[in-house]
Amino acid sequence: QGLVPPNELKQLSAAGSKYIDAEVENAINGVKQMKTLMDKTSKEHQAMLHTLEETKKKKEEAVKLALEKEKQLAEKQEVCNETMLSLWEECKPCLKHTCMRVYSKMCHSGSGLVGRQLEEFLNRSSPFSIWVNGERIDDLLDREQRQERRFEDLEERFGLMEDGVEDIFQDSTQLYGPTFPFFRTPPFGGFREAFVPPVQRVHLVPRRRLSR
Amino acid sequence: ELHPFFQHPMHGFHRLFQPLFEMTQHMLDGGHGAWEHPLGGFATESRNFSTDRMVCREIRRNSAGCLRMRDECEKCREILAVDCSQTDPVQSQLREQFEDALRLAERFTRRYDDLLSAFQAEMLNTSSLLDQLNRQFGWVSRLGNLTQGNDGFLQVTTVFSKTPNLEDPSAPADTQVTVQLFDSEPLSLTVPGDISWDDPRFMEIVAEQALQHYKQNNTI
Repeated sequence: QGLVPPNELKQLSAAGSKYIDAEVENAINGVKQMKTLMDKTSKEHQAMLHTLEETKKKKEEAVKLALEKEKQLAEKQEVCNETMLSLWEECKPCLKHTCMRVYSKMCHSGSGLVGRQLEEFLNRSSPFSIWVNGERIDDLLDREQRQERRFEDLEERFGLMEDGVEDIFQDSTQLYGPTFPFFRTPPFGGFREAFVPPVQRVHLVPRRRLSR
Repeated sequence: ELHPFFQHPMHGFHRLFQPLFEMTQHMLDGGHGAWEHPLGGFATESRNFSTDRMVCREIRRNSAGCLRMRDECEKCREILAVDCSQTDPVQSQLREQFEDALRLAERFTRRYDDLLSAFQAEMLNTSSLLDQLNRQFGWVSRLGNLTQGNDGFLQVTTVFSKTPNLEDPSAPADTQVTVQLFDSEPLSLTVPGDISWDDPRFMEIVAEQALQHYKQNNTI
C-alpha cells in the first residue's frame, strides 16, 4: 500500500538530493585531488625530461669522442696490419665455430641463416673491430635506439594519462554553475576559484583539450 | 594498443604502465647478463628459456654479437694483446682516450636507463593512485551533461509497504522505495521496516543505496 502522500514525495526527494549533493561535492573534491596529483606529476615529469636531456647530451658527446678516437686509431692501425691480419685469419674460423656451437645449443632454428650472416660479417670485418672492442660501440648505439623507443613509449603513455585526468577533470567542472549554484559560495567557491579563472566562471564553457 | 584509452580513460591508468613495466623488467632480467659471460652462462643449468630466446634473437639480428666470444679463441685473444705502441707511441695514448670515452658513454647510457626506470616506476605508482581515486570519485565526471531538476538529482516516485513477513508477523514490514537518480532508470530499493519514512535516516539510506548502485554501473 502507498505509505506516503504525493505531496510528501517532493520533500523526500529534496532530502535525498541534499545527501546526493554532498556526495557530488565530495567527488568533485576527489577529482580535484586527481588533478592536483597529475599537476604535481607533470612538474616532476618536466624536471625528469630536463635531466634526461642533459644525460643524453653528455652521453652523445662521449660517444662522439669515442667514435673520433676509433677513427684515429683505425688510421694508425696500418702499422700493425700485418701481425693483426694473420692472427685475424686464424681467429675467424674459431669465432664462427664457437658462435655457431652456442647458437645451435640454445636456439631451435635459423642456424643456416645465422651461419651465412656470420660468415659475411666476419669477411667484412677487420681485426681492428676486435682490437678496439668494437662491439662496445655497437652496443652503445644499439642501446641508444632502444632507449629512444622506450622513452617515446613512456612519453606517449604519460600523455594519455595526462589527457585522461584532464578529461575527467573537465567533465566534472561542467557541473559548476547553473547545476550546482551552491558551488559559487564558500566553502566550495574557494577551491573552484583556485582553478577556474573569473572570466571562465561567467561563461562556464568547458575547455576541451586538443588531441595529442 | 593505446588508442581505445582515448575513448575510455575509465579503463584504468595503471593498465597504461603495467605492461611496459613488465616488459622492461623482463628485458633487464633476461637480456643483460646473458651476453656478459656468454659461454660461462650457457654452460650452466641455470640458463632459462627467456634468456636463451633473447640471445638467439640478438645473434640473428646482429652477427656482431659473436665478437663477444673472442675470449674463447686463442688467436682472437692474441689480437687484443697486439701492442702497436712500439712502432707508434701515439697509438697507446689514443687507445686509452678511446677507452675512457667509451667508459664515459657507457656510464651515461646506464644513467639514462636508470632515469627511465625511475620515471617508469613513479608512473606505475601514480597511475595506481589515480585509478584508486578514479574508482572512488570518477563517476562524477559522467554527470557533466545532466541538468538538475527542481527537486534535485534524486526523485522519489513511490513508497510502498512490502507484504509483512509471515514467519514473524510482529516485525514491521520493510519499505520499498522507487527512485530515479540522475539519468538512470527507476530503481527499486528496500529500507528496513523499523525505519519510518519520516525518519531523517530513511532518505539517507535510500540515497546512499541509490548512489552505490549508480557508482557500480558507472565506474569500471
